[in-house]
Amino acid sequence: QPVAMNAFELISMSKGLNLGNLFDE
Amino acid sequence: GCFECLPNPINLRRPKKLRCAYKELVRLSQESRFSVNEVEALYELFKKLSCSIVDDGFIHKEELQLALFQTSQGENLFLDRVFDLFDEKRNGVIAFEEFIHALNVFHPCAPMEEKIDFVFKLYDLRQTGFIEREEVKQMVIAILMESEMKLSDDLLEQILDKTFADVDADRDGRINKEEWKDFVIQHPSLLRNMTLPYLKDISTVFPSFVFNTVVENA
Repeated sequence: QPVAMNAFELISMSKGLNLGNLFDE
Repeated sequence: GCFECLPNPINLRRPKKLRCAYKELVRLSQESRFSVNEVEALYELFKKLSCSIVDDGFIHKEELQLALFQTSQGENLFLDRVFDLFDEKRNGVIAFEEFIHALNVFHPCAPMEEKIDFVFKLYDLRQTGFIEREEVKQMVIAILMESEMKLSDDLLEQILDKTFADVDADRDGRINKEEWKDFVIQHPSLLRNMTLPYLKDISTVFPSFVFNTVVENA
């Protein structure tokens, strides 16, 4: 249920914040 | 490697040196949690990223976007914020030195405090020293767009109400650094993007640095 979520939990799922992708070959 | 590409006449910012000087590698190692060899390995990554669209020795926003989203088109609020925080000199491009400084915060050994500060700055869109409700709303709308999800305005406001009930301890309608810190310590999963396990042993992720190394067993 989205309403049970804290906004920051949602925000932290952004691809733009996942720098691990920089290391993909 | 990309730095050995043929000269590009429209490329005005092309650095004269094709390789990072030893002194520079040592300095960056001293300023960070990376060994000299690890800085060299990160230079391999930097070269790859910085020549993907414009081969000028700097990472442009479109190049960061291409690496993260596999497309250089479109707008993404989070990408903009990450780019701005990497771009210490605020000149619109990321130099190698800035790349090392920022990745240093993502090191598994970096203190939690540094990671908490970095995310606070990231989310403080207007850089007022507070994360405001409007900013959180803007970021939720951005993540919904990014993931192609839809929420009613009513649900969105409920999420914001819950968020501020959870985080804004003094109930002044904005989140200060202390409130953020207290909340994140209780919910460390919010920092999961802030640690890149690859950085623990970056020289095995980019072993090609061995061919370009200027220092043996540093």
